[in-house]
Amino acid sequence: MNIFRLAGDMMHLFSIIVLLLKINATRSCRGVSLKTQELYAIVFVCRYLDLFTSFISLYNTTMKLIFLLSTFTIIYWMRFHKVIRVTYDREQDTFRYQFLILPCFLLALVLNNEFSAMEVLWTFSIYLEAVAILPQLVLLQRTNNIDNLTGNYVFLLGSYRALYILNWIYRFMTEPNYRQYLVWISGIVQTIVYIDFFYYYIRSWRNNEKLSLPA
Amino acid sequence: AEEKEAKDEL
Repeated sequence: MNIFRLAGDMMHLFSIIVLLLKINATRSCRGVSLKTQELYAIVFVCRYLDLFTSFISLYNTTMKLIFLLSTFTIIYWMRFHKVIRVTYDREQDTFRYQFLILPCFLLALVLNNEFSAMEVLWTFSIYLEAVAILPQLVLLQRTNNIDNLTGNYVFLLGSYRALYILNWIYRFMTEPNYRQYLVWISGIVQTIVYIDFFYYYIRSWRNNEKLSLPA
Repeated sequence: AEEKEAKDEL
């Protein structure tokens, strides 16, 4: 565990805390994409299948449980909570995510480290996470007046994988036989997807103005 | 061990 990996995990944890706070404190999920939350639920389920079979560390298991529970809580709130569900932008959050799920699954069938169910699903989760934020970014472009907490959520979520890239570079240099080409490429693609958002987020922060993404 | 090591990230 190096500082980049820990910082990345903390950014990821903070992004989820910010989102939970935003929805719970404002009793509203306006501007939040349910599609992205559901894609992340698929990512975590497919990635953490070994949650009960292989124990790595208390930290590892705890974080996996937090990610799973928080994502399902958000989905539950957005779908069933009597006050929160009415604030969901159903008409705006229309990204057809089957066009993300299917290609990622097919790619995982073809491009993986081992052709076994667990490994293909794990690889699928790596590819799917790279594009899981797209429905949320599309929704932000359609939502005028993005509230700060939602903007912060996306920024923290994007910065977590960017920090993971530094972690991979560090491990590549210090651990002789550490190779994760598929994860590295997917993580770089994931971070590139955020670059556009990062630019507008940092500019709005510098100019101290409301964040807005061009349509 | 290699396998476990490979999946130590979240």
